[in-house]
Amino acid sequence: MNQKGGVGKSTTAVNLAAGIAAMGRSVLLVDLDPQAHSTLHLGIDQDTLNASIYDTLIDPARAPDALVEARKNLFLLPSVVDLVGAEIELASMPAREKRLAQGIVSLPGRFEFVIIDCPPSLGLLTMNALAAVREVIVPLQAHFLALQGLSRLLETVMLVGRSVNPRLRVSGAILCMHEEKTRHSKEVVADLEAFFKASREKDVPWRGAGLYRPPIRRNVKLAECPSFGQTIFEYARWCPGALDYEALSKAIVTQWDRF
Amino acid sequence: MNQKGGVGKSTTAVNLAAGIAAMGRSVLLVDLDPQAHSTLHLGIDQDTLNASIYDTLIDPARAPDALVEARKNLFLLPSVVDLVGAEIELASMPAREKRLAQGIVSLPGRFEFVIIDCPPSLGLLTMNALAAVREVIVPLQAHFLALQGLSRLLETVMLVGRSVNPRLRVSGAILCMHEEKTRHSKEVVADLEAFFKASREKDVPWRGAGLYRPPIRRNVKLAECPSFGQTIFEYARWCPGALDYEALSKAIVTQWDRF
Ligand SMILES: Nc1ncnc2c1ncn2[C@@H]1O[C@H](COP(=O)(O)OP(=O)(O)OP(=O)(O)O)[C@@H](O)[C@H]1O
Ligand SMILES: Nc1ncnc2c1ncn2[C@@H]1O[C@H](COP(=O)(O)OP(=O)(O)OP(=O)(O)O)[C@@H](O)[C@H]1O
Ligand SMILES: [Mg+2]
Ligand SMILES: [Mg+2]
Repeated sequence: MNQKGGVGKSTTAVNLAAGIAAMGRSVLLVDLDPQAHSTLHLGIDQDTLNASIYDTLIDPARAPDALVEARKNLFLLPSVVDLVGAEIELASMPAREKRLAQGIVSLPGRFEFVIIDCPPSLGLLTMNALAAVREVIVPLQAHFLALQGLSRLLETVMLVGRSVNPRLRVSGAILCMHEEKTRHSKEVVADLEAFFKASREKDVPWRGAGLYRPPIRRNVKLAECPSFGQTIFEYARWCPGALDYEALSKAIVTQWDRF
Repeated sequence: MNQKGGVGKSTTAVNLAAGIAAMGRSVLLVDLDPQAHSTLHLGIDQDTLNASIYDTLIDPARAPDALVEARKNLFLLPSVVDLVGAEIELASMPAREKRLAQGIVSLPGRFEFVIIDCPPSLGLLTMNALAAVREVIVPLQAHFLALQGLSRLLETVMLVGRSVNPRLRVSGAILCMHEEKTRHSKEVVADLEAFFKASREKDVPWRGAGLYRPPIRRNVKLAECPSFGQTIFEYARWCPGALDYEALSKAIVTQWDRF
């Protein structure tokens, strides 16, 4: 998640989910953004859906109706445009931030990995995601403006950790659209590493977090593949974008298996 | 405005406001995003403010307290983090989408240009912007995902035009972070131009709209200057980013003076 817009959240959610599914692990991808970019990226047509994440939030028992098998081992709870009104509708409901968690639990079968693509805000939709998961991964661009929101994001995780979801922790950040040669991105990366190093011994939800390796390099093929409804692996299997997301998928699965 | 995240809204709002102010015209910049990136970009410290855009929305008569003279000819209604709660607070208030318009009217003196930086969503904050202005300019990146939200954005402008603000129209789109050599961006630009051409004779708020020239090229100096609290003109006066925003400022002022 990251309330900063355009940092690579949807691109990462889809290609990480596809990368992990390709390793034979079962994955649920939840599209919690009214833009429905993860749904679009996988080539799922909103008009053909019986139900969506919107129905699931309003009535969690409907999650099984909304579930779509998008690829082998990769299931999706798709988004629709109606979701844009959900935040105001949810605001007056009981257990308003727990509805996604209830929806996921009512799904048949178990998933090894659940990945949630969040909208660029810290509203009720993102709160639902934070209440439902164990770990937060922060996609971000090595730009000054993208770095600015990090402390507010971490504060929000801390607040949710203290109230609704005590097991919540931040496991790390992923550098997206990375241009490692510019001085500006080197400076931002150095700031990030210093920040994570300083928190290593602190009693905070991001204790021990760091930058995932490898960074995802800027690669125009990652911007092209959604227009074909394909993941990067289907579109250009050996391009830098595919290699980076493949290596990242492996790194995340290895880290997870160790817990 | 653009609900798609990270397309260059804040960078454009600040550098356009600075470019027009440098031409001797009086400009009001309104930071309507809880991320407060326009405020940060101009080097304004949120902690030193008497009042902010948040106070103005809750009580429009407070707008004069919130007004800051950021540069010569350039005034700012700054944002603060509290703004993130405003949408839920505003939801139950009377004339909830007209509060910004009321705030601007209560400011002393007149501004020739009012530029509003919106958050990446179509919620009540963006509605307040749409109710207060005559023209919408859409910053966007020539990427497939950024193009997807355009029809929904235009629909929203149409709805606001029919209900609260009949004079509202879309005057054009600005290509940001533009990489004119890639095939992908050429295809997206061709799609955009075909779309605008097809709407030229239609009775829609974006009739006669088009792509502003020049596009704003990708230029790392535009990502660096906010970390110094400077506009691109203060930071690197002759870099491609400064030349592009200077030319764009002139194009917009010329178009405006002709109306
Ligand atoms: N590594 C990359 N190289 C090149 N382009 C990329 C890369 N990652 C993402 N993109 C493109 O950059 C844009 C922003 O990425 P994306 O939409 O995934 O970000 P987001 O954080 O989900 O945005 P939002 O805040 O709107 O949800 C998209 O057009 C996407 O195709
Ligand atoms: N022409 C450009 N060249 C290079 N970098 C740019 C350019 N324009 C903007 N940027 C950088 O790209 C990132 C996104 O731009 P910006 O924050 O202005 O977009 P935004 O639409 O306001 O994002 P949000 O949706 O989060 O409000 C920022 O880090 C900014 O510094
Ligand atoms: Mg997204
Ligand atoms: Mg912005």
